[in-house]
Amino acid sequence: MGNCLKSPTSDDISLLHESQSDRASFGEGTEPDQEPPPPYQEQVPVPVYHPTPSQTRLATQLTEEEQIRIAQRIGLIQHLPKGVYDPGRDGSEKKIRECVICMMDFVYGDPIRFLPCMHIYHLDCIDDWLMRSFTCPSCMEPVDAALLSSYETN
Amino acid sequence: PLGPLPPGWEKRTDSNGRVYFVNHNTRITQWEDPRSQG
Repeated sequence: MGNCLKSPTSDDISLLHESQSDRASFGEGTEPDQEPPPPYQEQVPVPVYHPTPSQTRLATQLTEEEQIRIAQRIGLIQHLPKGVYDPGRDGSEKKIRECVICMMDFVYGDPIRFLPCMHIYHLDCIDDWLMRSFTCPSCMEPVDAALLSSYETN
Repeated sequence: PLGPLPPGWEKRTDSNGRVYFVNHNTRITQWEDPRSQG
């Protein structure tokens, strides 16, 4: 009948202690009970950027000016509010059920980002989109110029 | 200081800026720093 009901052996207990002591000795910036680390990849994928919506360039091929513009764009995106999808709340999540970028339904707990026009998208989906075009995919409204000027004066 | 990584290990950062470690021999990845595992 197998030994699924076997009592914990000393090995099991030591394993338990071992995993706890592992947690105490973590490298910087890692959270113990997070999802598994990224899968193994021979080479670190070189980030690809889009100086203009129609152009695709390796990070290593960007001009200095493009690098500055992209860094500014990343800075602006980080300024946009983000949250977690919760259909129960009264916010815009109540109405919007699907991320129009990936066409997938929002699921409770999904990381989302709000645009000034209050349209919401999956965080990863909209961040990718905004790197190419700094407008709302739904209403095409440019991301609030106020956001731009407040970022540049800081 | 922890000193150099053991042979075959590489330190990487994921898209969220979290540090993880890659072993090219066993092709595994882990959050824990191999140098602190004794």
